[in-house]
Amino acid sequence: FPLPLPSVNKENWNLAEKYLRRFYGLPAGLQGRQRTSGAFEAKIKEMQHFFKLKVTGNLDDSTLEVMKQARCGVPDIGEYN
Amino acid sequence: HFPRDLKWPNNNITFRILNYTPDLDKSDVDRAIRNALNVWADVTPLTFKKVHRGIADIMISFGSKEHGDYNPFDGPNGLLAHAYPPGQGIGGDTHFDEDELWTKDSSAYNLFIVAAHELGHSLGMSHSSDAGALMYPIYSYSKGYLLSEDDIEGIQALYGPNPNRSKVKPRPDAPNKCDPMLSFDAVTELRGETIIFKDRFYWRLHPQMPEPEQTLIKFTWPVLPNKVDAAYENPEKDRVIIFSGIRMWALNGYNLVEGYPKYIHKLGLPKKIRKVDAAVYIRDTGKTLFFTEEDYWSYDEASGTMDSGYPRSIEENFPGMDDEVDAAAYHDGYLNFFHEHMQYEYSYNSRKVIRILRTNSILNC
Repeated sequence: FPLPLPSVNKENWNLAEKYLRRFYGLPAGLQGRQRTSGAFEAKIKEMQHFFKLKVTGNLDDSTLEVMKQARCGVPDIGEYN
Repeated sequence: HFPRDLKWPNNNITFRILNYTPDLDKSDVDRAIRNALNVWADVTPLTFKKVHRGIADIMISFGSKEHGDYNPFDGPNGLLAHAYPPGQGIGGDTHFDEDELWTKDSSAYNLFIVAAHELGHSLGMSHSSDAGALMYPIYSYSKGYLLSEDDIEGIQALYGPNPNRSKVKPRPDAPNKCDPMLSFDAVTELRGETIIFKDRFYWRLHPQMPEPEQTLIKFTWPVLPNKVDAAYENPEKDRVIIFSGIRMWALNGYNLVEGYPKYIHKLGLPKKIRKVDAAVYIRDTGKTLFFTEEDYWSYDEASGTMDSGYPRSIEENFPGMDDEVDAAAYHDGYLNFFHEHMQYEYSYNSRKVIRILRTNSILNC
């Protein structure tokens, strides 16, 4: 499974994890090493595809830059449906 | 749209403002919300009635961190607001993060723009992947008409058009980098990056970024106009000059230089010139070439004066080139001219066009 790029520090990694949990439904908590990492990559790809970034599944600089921008957060609509 | 195309069952929607941000006058908040609702009312049969008590369809409030819906905000920046799609109870409700600084202008987060986006959710619009759409999830400041084709198509698919209004002209979609007919407005270097302007957007090409990044001009430089005619970098002065109509702005890095805009005639161009089509700095000579219609001019950066003997004909002095230029760039003895959907690589030394490519080949297309 993909390893964080050398340029990705822990702070950025945490930011990405928080972002993917909030907006892309990345499951919280550990679910076995391999599965968590696969989900992480899949969610990054989903996010990169939406923002028309290069779809790599890696936490590259352009992906992180988008994650750091101010945005709207649509709440999970499931909770009241 | 949200899953199952959630929408209000009737066209008469009520809203209530539960509390106000201290950042703005109450009347300014009222106006921002009303104007934001009007953005959608203009293109649909929807009407919005303000109520002062009881339950409204759309309940609007300002709150910080955990504010009652188990979807906490995160302090300044990051999350700005959120809204729920149409439905009973919390459905349609719009919450703004009170930890943001809300403004009427571009100095911080503009309440009207954020409200217009959130109220789109309250009506059933989900996020758009079109960077120029109001429903794009990332905040950007812009003036003028907010809705893009994508926004209008989306809302009218739910509620239909406004029967009392003639069709409004939406903002065009963001340009597609791989459109074979793509042309550029302007190209410049900026500290080793290449910046390509097209309509309200620019692409940023960085040697370490695999893909070009498309952003609204207003997102980065709110004071720049929405349309750039020409741009060039003088790396010795660490300045990028941006042209739009008869005005020009200067950037130092990504920051605007004080004292601008200035009139392009300050450069020595005659008053009859109303716009610069393209500009390029030739590092080897210290001259900047300005292209205006079928002619070009030479400007000496060191003395800050126009060279005599100009204007000259583009067609005659750059053999093999078209008679007009949209944008130009210079690299290691080669001038890249962009005109419509073609790019001409011109050797400055051998004075001939050596390659013809598609304009968007620079964007990896």
